[in-house]
Amino acid sequence: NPLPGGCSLLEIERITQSVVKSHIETSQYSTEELKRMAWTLYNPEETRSYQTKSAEVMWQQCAIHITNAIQYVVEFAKRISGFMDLCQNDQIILLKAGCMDVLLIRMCRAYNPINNTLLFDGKFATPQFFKALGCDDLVNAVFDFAKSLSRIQMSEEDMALFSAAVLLSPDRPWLTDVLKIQKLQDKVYVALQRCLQKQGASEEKLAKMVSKLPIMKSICNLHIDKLQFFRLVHPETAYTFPPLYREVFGS
Amino acid sequence: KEKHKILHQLLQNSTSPVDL
Repeated sequence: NPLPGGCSLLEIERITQSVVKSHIETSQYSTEELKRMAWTLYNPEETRSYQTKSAEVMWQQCAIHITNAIQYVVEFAKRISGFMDLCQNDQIILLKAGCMDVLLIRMCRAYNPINNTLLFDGKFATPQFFKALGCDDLVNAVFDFAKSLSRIQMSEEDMALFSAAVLLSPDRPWLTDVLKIQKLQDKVYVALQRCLQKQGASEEKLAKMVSKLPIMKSICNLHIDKLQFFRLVHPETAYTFPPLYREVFGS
Repeated sequence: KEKHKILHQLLQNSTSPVDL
C-alpha cells in the first residue's frame, strides 16, 4: 500500500532508525540513569542556597546548562538523515527556531510527575528552587508543560520522532528550501504515525502531541521576553552568557 | 556567518562535544 506523501516503506524505516538512533546517542542521560536519579532531590538547605543566589548568578548557571543541552540538540539534528543535505542557512534557521522546542520535549524525560520535580545540575528540583531567576511565570509554564507532556507517556521513539518533526518545521521564517524541509517533515510524521500504530497507541496520541506545539511556542516566546528584560537590567552579565546561548537566542 | 560562528563550527565539526 502506498504511504502518505508518496514515500516508500523502506524510506520510512530508514528515517525512523536514523532519528531514533540519533536521539538515543545524543540524549544527555539514558533512561536508566534518569530512573536511578529520579529520587535524588535537593535538600531544603541546598534549595535555600539556590533560592538566595542573585538573579545574575542563577541566570548565568541556567544559561550554561541550556547551552550544554543545545550542543546535544545540534548533534541530534546533524545525525538525522537529510538534515545535513540542507543548505547551512536553513540548518541554522531550523536550529535557532527549534532547539528550545526540542529541549522542552527532551526535558520531560528528566521530569518526575510524582513530586513535580525536574533534573537540574545532577539533582531534582521543585519550581520554587528557581525563585532567584525572578521569572516564576516562565518556570511554572515549563513545569506545567513537562507535567502535561509526561501525561501523554511518550516512548523514546515517539519523543525522537516528535523532536525531529518539530525541528524540521518548514514554516520558520527566512528558510530557503521550504519544500525540501516539508518533505523531510512529512516523512518524519509518517514515521511517527507508524510508530504509534505499531505500539497500538490510540489515534489521539499524535493529536495530543501536536496540540502541545502552541504551548511550546508560547514558552519559547516567554523565554525570549524574559531574556530581553534581563539584558536590559543586567547588560554586563548578559554579555558574559555563553556565546552559543547568545547566538541561538540573540535577535 | 560571523553572527552564527559557533553554530557553523558545530555543524561543520565531525567530532562534536557529544563524542568527546
